[in-house]
Amino acid sequence: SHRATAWPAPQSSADGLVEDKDPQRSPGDAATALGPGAQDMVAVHMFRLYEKYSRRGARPGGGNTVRSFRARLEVVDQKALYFFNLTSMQDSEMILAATFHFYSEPWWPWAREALCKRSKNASCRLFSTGLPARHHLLFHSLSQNTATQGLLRGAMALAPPPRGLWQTKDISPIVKAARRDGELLLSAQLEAAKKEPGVRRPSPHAPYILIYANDLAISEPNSVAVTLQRYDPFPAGDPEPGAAPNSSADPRVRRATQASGPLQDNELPGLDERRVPAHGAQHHHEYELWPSPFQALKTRPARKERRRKGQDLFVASSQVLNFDEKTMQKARRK
Amino acid sequence: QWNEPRICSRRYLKVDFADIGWNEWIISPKSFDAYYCAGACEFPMPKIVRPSNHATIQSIVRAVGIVPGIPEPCCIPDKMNSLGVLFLDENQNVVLKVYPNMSVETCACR
Repeated sequence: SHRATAWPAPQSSADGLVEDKDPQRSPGDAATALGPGAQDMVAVHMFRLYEKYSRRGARPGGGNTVRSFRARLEVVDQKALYFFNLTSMQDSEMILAATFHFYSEPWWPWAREALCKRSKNASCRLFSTGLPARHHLLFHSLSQNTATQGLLRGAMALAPPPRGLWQTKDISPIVKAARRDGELLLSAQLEAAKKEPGVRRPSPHAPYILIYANDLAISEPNSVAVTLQRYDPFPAGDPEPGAAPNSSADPRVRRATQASGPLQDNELPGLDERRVPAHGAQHHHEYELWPSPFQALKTRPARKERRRKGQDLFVASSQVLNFDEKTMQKARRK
Repeated sequence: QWNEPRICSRRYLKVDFADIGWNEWIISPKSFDAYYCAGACEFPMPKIVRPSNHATIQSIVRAVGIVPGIPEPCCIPDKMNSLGVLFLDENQNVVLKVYPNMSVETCACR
């Protein structure tokens, strides 16, 4: 089992907590952008790691990936168990370190006194005010679909803190061993060394796990698409089951301007592709049969005249493309 | 864009994750300056486009016309920067990944 040693977790994970006097202080808008649970400690901690990297380029834990895992609380046999589903880790992610973060209520009498005063609960004072009970942190790992309690992976004795604060334990060996055995469901249980009446009330601050890893595939071409492209930008048919929840209600603002007016084709005016009536074998030049305003070649008017005429022509038949004589001659020849 | 230099150089491009539909799961950043490379790698190439030796040779061969159909070298990113992205994975857990080669620092002819 593990002695309650000061965990040698990566410096970055300690900074975010130890210096954090008020763990619930939100770091601003980005953490609130997380949606439900925006104020939970794991979001605050992850955003701090992100800020540290963005400002100083400090690689979190020396790797290129940090995954956080929120706890799912279940009461099994009168015991509060926190479950962590580690299956979202990718095979290419080599674990550098793993840390378990949990909030410890204060255990000293005066702190307890303050707590009881705040909670105005008569039975609160019934607890022995002697030495604080020692606690153990037990970790079990189990594969996805087994009902057993799983394999005991580690136990740590917890020295009770002088006041309520977030604590961090290095659980790297536990997580690495569980992953090696393919057991990616971890349970954590806070157990009192000596029996306490009733179920210990789970802390209002849910514990969480951080795994610092080096993603060996992140330098592959297009690695950003592997984790961030959740659906094909041009879905053919219905989106895949894993597509973004409401990819159909596309929130993006269309920027394309509408095509102005009907599309002009490039056909020469009056020389449209009408069928030549089927008769006699002799080959007629098709354009002789087409009624066309351009058939009788006009003499070239003077430049001034032409410009005016050109404008008139343009004004008169602005919806039809107009070509100069040279182009028309070429077209007729063709 | 119209008064951009003809020569191979870095051009400004800001990418907003909302425009590519990734903003639902990307927490931060919401957008970033990605830049891109564009412009000519014509003979003779000035030092500023930092041609590789191969690009210099290819450019000469093309200019001399020894072999028909040889294109001019391409203007591509040379030095690039990483970007840290904070996002939610499929289990709605928060993940931080530092992706390499996400924005252009310098361009060159290759």
